[in-house]
Amino acid sequence: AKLTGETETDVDEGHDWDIFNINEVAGLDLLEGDIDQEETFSRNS
Amino acid sequence: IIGDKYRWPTTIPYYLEDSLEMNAKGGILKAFDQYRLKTCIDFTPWKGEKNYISVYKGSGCFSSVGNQHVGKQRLSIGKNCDRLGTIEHEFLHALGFWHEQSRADRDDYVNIMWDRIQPGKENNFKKYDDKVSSALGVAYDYGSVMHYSKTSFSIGSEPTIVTKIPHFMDVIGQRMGFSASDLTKLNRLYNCTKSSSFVDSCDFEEENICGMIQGPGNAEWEQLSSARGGPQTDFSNMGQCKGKGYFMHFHTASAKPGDRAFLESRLLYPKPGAQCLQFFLYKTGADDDVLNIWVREYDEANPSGKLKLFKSISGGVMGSWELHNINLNMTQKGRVVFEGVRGHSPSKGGFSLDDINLSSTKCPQHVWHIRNITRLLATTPAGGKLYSPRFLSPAGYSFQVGVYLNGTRDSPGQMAAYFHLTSGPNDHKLKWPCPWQQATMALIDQQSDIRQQMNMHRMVTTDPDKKSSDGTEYYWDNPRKVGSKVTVSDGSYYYRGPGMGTSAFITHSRLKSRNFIKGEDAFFVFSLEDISDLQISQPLPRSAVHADASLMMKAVDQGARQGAADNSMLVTAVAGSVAAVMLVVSMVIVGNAWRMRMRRRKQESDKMVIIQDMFGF
Repeated sequence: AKLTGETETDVDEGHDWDIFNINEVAGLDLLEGDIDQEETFSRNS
Repeated sequence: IIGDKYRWPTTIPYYLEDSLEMNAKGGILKAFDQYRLKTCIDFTPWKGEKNYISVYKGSGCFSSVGNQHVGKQRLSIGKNCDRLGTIEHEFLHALGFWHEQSRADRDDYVNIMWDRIQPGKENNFKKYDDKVSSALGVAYDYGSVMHYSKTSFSIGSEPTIVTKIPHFMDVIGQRMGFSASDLTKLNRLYNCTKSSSFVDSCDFEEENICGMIQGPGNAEWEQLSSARGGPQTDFSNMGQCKGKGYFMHFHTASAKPGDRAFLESRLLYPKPGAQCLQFFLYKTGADDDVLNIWVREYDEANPSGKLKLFKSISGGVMGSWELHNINLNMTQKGRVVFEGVRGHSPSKGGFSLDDINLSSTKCPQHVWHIRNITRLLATTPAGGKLYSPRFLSPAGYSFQVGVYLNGTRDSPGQMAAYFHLTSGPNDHKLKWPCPWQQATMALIDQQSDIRQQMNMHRMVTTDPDKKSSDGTEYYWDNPRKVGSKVTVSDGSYYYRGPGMGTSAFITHSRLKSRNFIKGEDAFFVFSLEDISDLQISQPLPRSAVHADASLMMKAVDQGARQGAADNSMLVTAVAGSVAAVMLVVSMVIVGNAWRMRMRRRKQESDKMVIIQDMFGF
């Protein structure tokens, strides 16, 4: 646990995250993965 | 999305909510700079406009499509959403863009593999017909930052989207930044005729050399495609296009000591304030040849212009194209002037200039030129780390960046990049642990025109409260305390602190695309900026403060009125109670009096004494 010049923090934790993966992990189920749907253009899913 | 009601004004009010991570706040401001550079869209802090975009840290990255006219329209930049391309993607949604593969004509370009999509997620692959959505006359764009990546909503690792041209399989889903088509569409949708911060670009391919002129020197710059003593080719095309590939050259070898050659830009009208001049320079002359960068500004007092010197370049690296970034500060109309001065030492060549860009933005602070990256990629094993030189930030912090060209042992196949603080000359007077410095690491897409560049950016920010996993040390403390000693080949040494970055900086297939590698070389640019001021809440606009204040006043007023009402009710209740008690007492007294009277009457009648009516009270 001691910090050295070799210590590294990978902010992506080894993944090449895309928007859809991030939202999936967060448990979001948005339209097309990342669209916050407003009533004005809601679609029949 | 079709419909003028979904458009924002070209200057969009924004509010950065306190919930945002510091790195995300800095990243959002960088994304705004990209919009300003490449489109006419600008962003301004919310000053009370009716509709605005409020950015917060939700549980992911998401946005509505277009202006919803809901007043405060929220857009989430959550954990892991702080990549520049991701932020640009979400704001493109807010500006009115759907995903690229939901276009009406998408089946002409991609196959959707329905059997590989997670059950219940099929609705995410719907198309919008051309009554709802318009492609604005732009061809299907595999390179759009709005395209899904190939395994989106996949059951396993098999692609759910297969491009009809196989070459584009690894192109779709890029999150580097705007593609050329993204920009065309955005500029068409918002009727942009010019960008907010771009000023000029020149690759010297045309004979008019972008309107540049020879100044009042005794020597001249020439437009060449190769020069005696080098370079053999220009930088824009690297000699790959026959009949093209020009640059500007001042041949100091054929000039006399002290001779000067001026190359002046056309008249420019940048926004007052900071500008960044970027260009590639190839030096083959003498060490004491000098290239001066001036600005000639015109005003009423100086109708023929007044020169201000911004940088003198001499010595340094010879025999290769080098990227230079020079901060200017033009306050009025003017010209950028390149003055070549012949030194006294023998020269075999001169100065060559190519791919000049000027924009109203701050320059990146440092350039790292990785020579022959093609060979390094072929010879470096996974886990082999290449470190940049050490650089100093404006605040005085020393840092370097380490890259795993072929990835780490755990995740090979993509380049990883980590930022490290290092010991430096100012450490004794700096704050430790290092507070809120945002490091930007950008791999340059070496396109001539800055507006077409799709640079790969990643940012990390030093949090002074971050600790080691056992909680005994501060992560961003002085590298002499939490770092390792590094001995350099000349025997000197320094300390390198722990690193922070990403194992997924760029995949090899993307690294080899576009112009990240040109002439076997790559360029990184780095900045380390103090973003402490973003810790303070964005001020609320006056109207909102007033609205809040009037709401509060109203609440206080209502409270007071309520209080008064409560008081009067209390008074009424007390009065009522007193009255009731008095009534009961009166009744008892009257009753008693009546009973006494009756008794007396009885006694009087018994005694035959008549007593007149008596007042009870």
